[in-house]
Amino acid sequence: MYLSKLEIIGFKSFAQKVNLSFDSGISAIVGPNGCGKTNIVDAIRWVLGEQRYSALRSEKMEDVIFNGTKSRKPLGMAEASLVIENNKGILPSEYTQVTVGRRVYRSGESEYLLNKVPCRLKDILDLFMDTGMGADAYSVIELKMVETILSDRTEERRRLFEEAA
Amino acid sequence: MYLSKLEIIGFKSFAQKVNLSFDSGISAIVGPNGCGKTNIVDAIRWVLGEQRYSALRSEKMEDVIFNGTKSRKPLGMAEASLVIENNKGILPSEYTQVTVGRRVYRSGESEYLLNKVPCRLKDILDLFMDTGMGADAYSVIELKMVETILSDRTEERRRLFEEAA
Amino acid sequence: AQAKFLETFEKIRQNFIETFKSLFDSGDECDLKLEENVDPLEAGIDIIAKPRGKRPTSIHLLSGGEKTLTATALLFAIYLVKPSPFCILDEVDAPLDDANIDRFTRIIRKFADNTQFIVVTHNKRTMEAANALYGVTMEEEGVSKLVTVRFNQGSQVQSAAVVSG
Amino acid sequence: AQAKFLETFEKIRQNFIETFKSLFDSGDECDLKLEENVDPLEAGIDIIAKPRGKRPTSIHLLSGGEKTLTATALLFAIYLVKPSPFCILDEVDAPLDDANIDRFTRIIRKFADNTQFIVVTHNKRTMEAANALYGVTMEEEGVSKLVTVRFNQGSQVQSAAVVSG
Ligand SMILES: Nc1ncnc2c1ncn2[C@@H]1O[C@H](COP(=O)(O)OP(=O)(O)OP(=O)(O)O)[C@@H](O)[C@H]1O
Ligand SMILES: Nc1ncnc2c1ncn2[C@@H]1O[C@H](COP(=O)(O)OP(=O)(O)OP(=O)(O)O)[C@@H](O)[C@H]1O
Ligand SMILES: [Mg+2]
Ligand SMILES: [Mg+2]
Repeated sequence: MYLSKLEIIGFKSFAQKVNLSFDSGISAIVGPNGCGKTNIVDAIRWVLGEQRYSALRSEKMEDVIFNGTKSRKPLGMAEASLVIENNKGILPSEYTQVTVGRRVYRSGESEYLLNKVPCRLKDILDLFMDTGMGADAYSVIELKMVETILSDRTEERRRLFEEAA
Repeated sequence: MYLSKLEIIGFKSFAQKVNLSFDSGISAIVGPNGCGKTNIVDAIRWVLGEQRYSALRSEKMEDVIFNGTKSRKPLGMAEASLVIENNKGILPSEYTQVTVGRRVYRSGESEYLLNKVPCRLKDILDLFMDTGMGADAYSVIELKMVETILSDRTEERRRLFEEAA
Repeated sequence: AQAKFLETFEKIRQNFIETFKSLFDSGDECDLKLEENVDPLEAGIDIIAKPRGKRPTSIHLLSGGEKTLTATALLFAIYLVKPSPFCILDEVDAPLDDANIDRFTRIIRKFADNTQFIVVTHNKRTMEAANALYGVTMEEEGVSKLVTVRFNQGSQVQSAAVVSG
Repeated sequence: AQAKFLETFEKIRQNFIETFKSLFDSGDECDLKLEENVDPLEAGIDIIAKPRGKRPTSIHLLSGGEKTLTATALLFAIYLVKPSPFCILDEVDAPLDDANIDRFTRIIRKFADNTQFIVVTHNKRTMEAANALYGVTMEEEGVSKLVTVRFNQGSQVQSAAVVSG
């Protein structure tokens, strides 16, 4: 099972639609500081159902919508969609490809889609239960976690262990 | 005014005596992970009177004494001495060169030296008062401070501002 | 709940010891200990890491790079208990020197048979370990777009010259 | 005490604006604001940073590299109020890309007339900006020593080959 295609539009710095096609090997995302690499990581977590806005460096839901520049107006909606190859049949679905989508509007309204059909957030979270792929899994490792796991604050470290249990 | 010579022995990973001669320009300290670069920075802070062991990544005073390896026994004392060029007469001293020294023993006993003459810690701290060179000044900037100054914890950021006032 | 936690803890501990030895040397010691005489559901978790013959009394005495590698081994160890089909690493290689980058990429390649890796990086050596590179840039201020990444001198990444594509 | 703090705060604010513009672009905006309607001795300090036409609603939306550069500008700004004759930077360049490393070294060279810099780094470009390099290594496990640093290809640091000296 692997992520094969990510489409982002209106999410953070992606004012224009961007399409990434991944293969199942090792992919490297590169570019200068501030160009949008971590925003791509945020988009993947977001579309998989991440609900904690702090994990996306945001304070509120609408922070993830493109908020404009000197020459562009802010947008009204953020959208991301992720295609997952279900080649090992791990996902509880007959499809060999599963597409997960998410939209959020300035009004705060959210939409979730499974294979282009509107669904509830619960349906997306249920799909990934037991695959280790939930948004709060260890799938994303960043330098800040290195600090946290080494910190002397016992609760932080324990929490990471308990989430794996 | 600049630091011209640093001698370290028995301090952290410096089981053998090491001598560094700096000039007044830009010096770069390089080498692999874990080889002792930050330990050199710790030695400079320590010899200038740093009393907070946490600032030296230590929990107690004797953590800075070389604690041995598979093939070497721990040492009983750590010592560092720093030569400062007083070429602009900034330090309240008639000498054109001032040497600051510090030793700590496993017993916890400490010695401080000014131009090789034993003195009190207070004498060293007084020497640097108003030169901006006290151990708690901004003379050392590390990545951890980047985290602190950007953190939302208002007291952390305020504390840094107040120390400068 | 206690049994489940202890079982998971033991798995993490075994994974940690194995991963640590791949990232450091097979001769290096490490361990994970639960605080004794305390209810396992409340106990603190101690990380013991002794790279290359050193005998640090706590992980805080380790260098920046050594801490990152130790934490990475532990985060991978937790990850392996319930492995996700994909793993995203965001610039965890920043504090590592060349030799450690090679160990880091070696362990990723070892896991890559069962796990899709997406690595955000500024490091040329990490880029060389990838199957595919995705360049991100902001040609127009504040707007991210994808670009083709070219390298100088054949397939070796001398400097990733990011060009419009 | 309040007058002193406000006076220092204003100095830091001016230094910050100037340093930020040198590290980013002269067209970029930034500011430092005291929380309003609160006793200045208790007020929180807000950092506003808008690099390159972006309009982040808070510094938390900035990228890793942008945050580091902003924090570095602020730490320098505080430092300049009571400048020490020397300044030690420990791997603050780790999150920066090539272009930002050049800006970082440019600002250091600008301050180097009045300040001795000691920079710990793994970065080749930062090394190229230095007048002198000090190599540290651990030939014997756990014991630090100094070595001569040689470069390939004349004076350009292609790869700092650290050899015994
Ligand atoms: N809602 C938004 N609208 C527009 N731009 C945004 C929004 N949220 C974040 N950004 C911008 O995206 C940029 C951050 O991008 P990102 O964190 O992906 O950088 P990066 O490529 O990871 O860089 P680094 O190498 O420094 O970590 C910031 O400059 C920020 O201002
Ligand atoms: N009292 C001590 N006795 C012996 N070794 C010590 C002592 N204190 C620290 N060390 C060792 O010194 C090493 C750390 O060195 P240091 O922090 O200077 O590394 P560094 O060169 O800054 O590396 P990095 O590039 O990873 O930051 C650790 O491996 C630690 O075990
Ligand atoms: Mg980033
Ligand atoms: Mg270090």
